[in-house]
Amino acid sequence: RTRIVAIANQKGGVGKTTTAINLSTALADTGLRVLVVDLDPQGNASTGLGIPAASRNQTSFELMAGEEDLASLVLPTSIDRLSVIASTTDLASADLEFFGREKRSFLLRDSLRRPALADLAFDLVLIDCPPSLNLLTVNAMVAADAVLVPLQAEFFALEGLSQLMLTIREVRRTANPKLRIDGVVLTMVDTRNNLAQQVETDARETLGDLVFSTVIPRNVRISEAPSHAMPVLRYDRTSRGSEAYRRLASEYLSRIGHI
Amino acid sequence: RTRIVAIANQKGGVGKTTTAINLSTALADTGLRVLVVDLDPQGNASTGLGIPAASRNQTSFELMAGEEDLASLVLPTSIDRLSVIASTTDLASADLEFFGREKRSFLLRDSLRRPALADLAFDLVLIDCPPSLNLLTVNAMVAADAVLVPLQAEFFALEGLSQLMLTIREVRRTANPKLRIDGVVLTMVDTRNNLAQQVETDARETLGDLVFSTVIPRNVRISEAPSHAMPVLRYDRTSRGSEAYRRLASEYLSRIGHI
Ligand SMILES: Nc1ncnc2c1ncn2[C@@H]1O[C@H](COP(=O)(O)OP(=O)(O)OP(=O)(O)O)[C@@H](O)[C@H]1O
Ligand SMILES: Nc1ncnc2c1ncn2[C@@H]1O[C@H](COP(=O)(O)OP(=O)(O)OP(=O)(O)O)[C@@H](O)[C@H]1O
Ligand SMILES: [Mg+2]
Ligand SMILES: [Mg+2]
Repeated sequence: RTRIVAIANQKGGVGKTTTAINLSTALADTGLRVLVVDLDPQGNASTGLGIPAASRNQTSFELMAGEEDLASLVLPTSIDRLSVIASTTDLASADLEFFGREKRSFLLRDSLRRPALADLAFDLVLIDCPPSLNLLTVNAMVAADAVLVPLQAEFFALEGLSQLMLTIREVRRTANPKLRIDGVVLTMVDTRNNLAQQVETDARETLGDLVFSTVIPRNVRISEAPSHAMPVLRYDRTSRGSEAYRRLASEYLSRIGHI
Repeated sequence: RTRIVAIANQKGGVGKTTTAINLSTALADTGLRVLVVDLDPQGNASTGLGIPAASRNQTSFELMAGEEDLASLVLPTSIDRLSVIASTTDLASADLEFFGREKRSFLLRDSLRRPALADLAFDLVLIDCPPSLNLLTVNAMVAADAVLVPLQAEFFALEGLSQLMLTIREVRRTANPKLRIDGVVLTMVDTRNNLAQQVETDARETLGDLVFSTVIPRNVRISEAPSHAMPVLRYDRTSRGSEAYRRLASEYLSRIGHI
């Protein structure tokens, strides 16, 4: 069975998209068949995986709406075994468009389970969420088996964590009883400054084993890669950023057992 | 007359809250009476200005709803001439709560113009927006005289700019004809790396004079200040971050003329 993971955190700029792009690439490199669903109207994951604007006619908006031939939404990338369902700014109107639908929180869950997608036999689906706890993020959490939480090593990012945990608990109570947390991954950690070390200590004290031992360092090659429309694992394979995401992929696999 | 400015950018983590907190402090330090409206359910501006959770009974949610005695929403801060209307996660349900209201895009505009607030005679109101182009950000743009856009010196941040400009144009066309752009301020600029310089060059080429000449450098003292519940201009007055925000304040005042 396909494992569906929502990469979520309502705090902005914490590394959700960067983790979706690079963790999916690292996992595909281990031999798994991976699908990234870009559920953010900004479309950053689509850009970072090299999907030009002209190829985004059929997107995650159509996936939510459930109308189309779903298999045609799946686009190949330059990475073996890695595909993507792209997004455009059309998705920004999802809250209003789908407001009246009775099962509006289950739209994504139902679409991802339809035979057209199930038959593509992905091992893993990673959903890149927008920076809010709106209908899109709720749909991702209802559809998912688990949530992966990127946590920037900053004070404001730590402040928002309790709200995120409350939302996960609420979704588990009302719509998706099996939703678990695959873990919290510290991002943009600048080992030279005290604040990052303090946030790391705080996070490990409050969240314990939920926090991956792999930490993603701040690394300029990671932020350069999107302008070359590729993951850092292709832009600069030996960079500290690439090494960290490869380590995260292997720690992730050993945490969740087989897929 | 009070000048109302929305600090907006749907890209997450670009420095909206940091700019709201520190620019408002620097402007208050020049002698102006300033109000910060925290319109983000994350409540980071409220935290960064020292408002404890226990004091957030009356918030910007009530401001949007327009019910309460508006003057009671205004809280003092430790900074002379600087007040704040705080926020809590209640605001996250604004999209759904106010969906059915006929003039849902004008709720904030109408509240800010009521005599109870107008009589407080602020020179400037700065609205900290959430990382999306939802009802809250649209309300801020409809209420505002101008938008101030923080732009992180990163590729993904540049990608989102055209969408933000389209939204501003749309609000100007449909609801607020006088809405202008006070400027774009480059944030978290790491002068040691090429990417930041490339983004700055790109931004100045495409946006010209809209881009402030003052640039906010990446400065760890800025990110440490919120954990001490104060602006960097109080946490470390001589830091490069404080100097940059003082320069931004004086450039801002010379750009918009008198207030
Ligand atoms: N480890 C890292 N080192 C350096 N830069 C990074 C790192 N991780 C992410 N970045 C950069 O930081 C910025 C924010 O990251 P990203 O866009 O992935 O966050 P996000 O949580 O998806 O943001 P949003 O909330 O807008 O969706 C991007 O410009 C990205 O290139
Ligand atoms: N110039 C700077 N130097 C170093 N750190 C900074 C700087 N500006 C902001 N930060 C830090 O970067 C993070 C993101 O900034 P901030 O929270 O202000 O962005 P935002 O746009 O308000 O985010 P959101 O989209 O979540 O509302 C914060 O942890 C902040 O402390
Ligand atoms: Mg993102
Ligand atoms: Mg903010």
